[in-house]
Amino acid sequence: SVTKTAVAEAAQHDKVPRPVGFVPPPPPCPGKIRYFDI
Amino acid sequence: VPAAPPAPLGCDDPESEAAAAVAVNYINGQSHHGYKFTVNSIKSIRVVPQGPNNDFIFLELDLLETECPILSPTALENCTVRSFVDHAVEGDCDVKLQKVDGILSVLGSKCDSHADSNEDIRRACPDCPLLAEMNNTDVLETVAAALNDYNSKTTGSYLRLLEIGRGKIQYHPGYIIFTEFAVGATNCSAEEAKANVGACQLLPEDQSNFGFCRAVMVKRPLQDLQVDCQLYGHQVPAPDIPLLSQDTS
Repeated sequence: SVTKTAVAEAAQHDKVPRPVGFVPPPPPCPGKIRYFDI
Repeated sequence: VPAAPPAPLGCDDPESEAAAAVAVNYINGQSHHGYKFTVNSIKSIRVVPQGPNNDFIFLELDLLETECPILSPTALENCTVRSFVDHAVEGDCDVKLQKVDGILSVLGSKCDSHADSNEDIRRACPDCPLLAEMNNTDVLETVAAALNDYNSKTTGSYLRLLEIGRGKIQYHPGYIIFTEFAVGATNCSAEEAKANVGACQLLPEDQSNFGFCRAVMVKRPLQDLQVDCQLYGHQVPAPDIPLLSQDTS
């Protein structure tokens, strides 16, 4: 039960408020698929 | 205090795209068979600094086959990417580049290509023709018949087969063979070749002496053969007739 509490608290700390209109950056790789994926 | 290392490049960053463009041009330039490839996606990029203004760049690329034969003079930017239902072929390449003072050069590349699975094509298009083996009897027969047909009708150079690019077979409705093949012009006219085809030699390896043909043979329900050849800068061999002749008839 101690572990569960610690995890829950850590999760709360991760919830940093995002500014309004914030768009997360795309993952750096792999890049966009230009045509189609096979 | 050493400067902080630069942020890693993203796969869609302009610098990555520039490296991918140099890499794909190098790959196409090294190839003498099949079709030109174009970049579908940059899968990974890693920059390893070697010194001031000197980096190694390791690229992993996902390429797609275009419809432009490798011998075609068409610029890659103008080549159509072969569609998924045309049984697309993908290339996976690892490329090592060097960037010195902003100038990119390729040090080496390793590629592997494979066609999409028949099952994938079937799912998207149940009746679409599927890629056949290059040594498929029907494909070979179609190419031979098509080239004979073209040579029997042309007034230009006698063409010889350089390589088969693709063969596809459609089973329903009808039995149809689709082929694409590269040809080379010879020093004979088609008429001269009738007399002694063995004497006809391919012209020097100049792009203008190459061409590309598409042929479709319908075997069922009714037999039919259609051939279309495009020569890159068609050259007709000079006739064996002097330009100035005493003969006034």
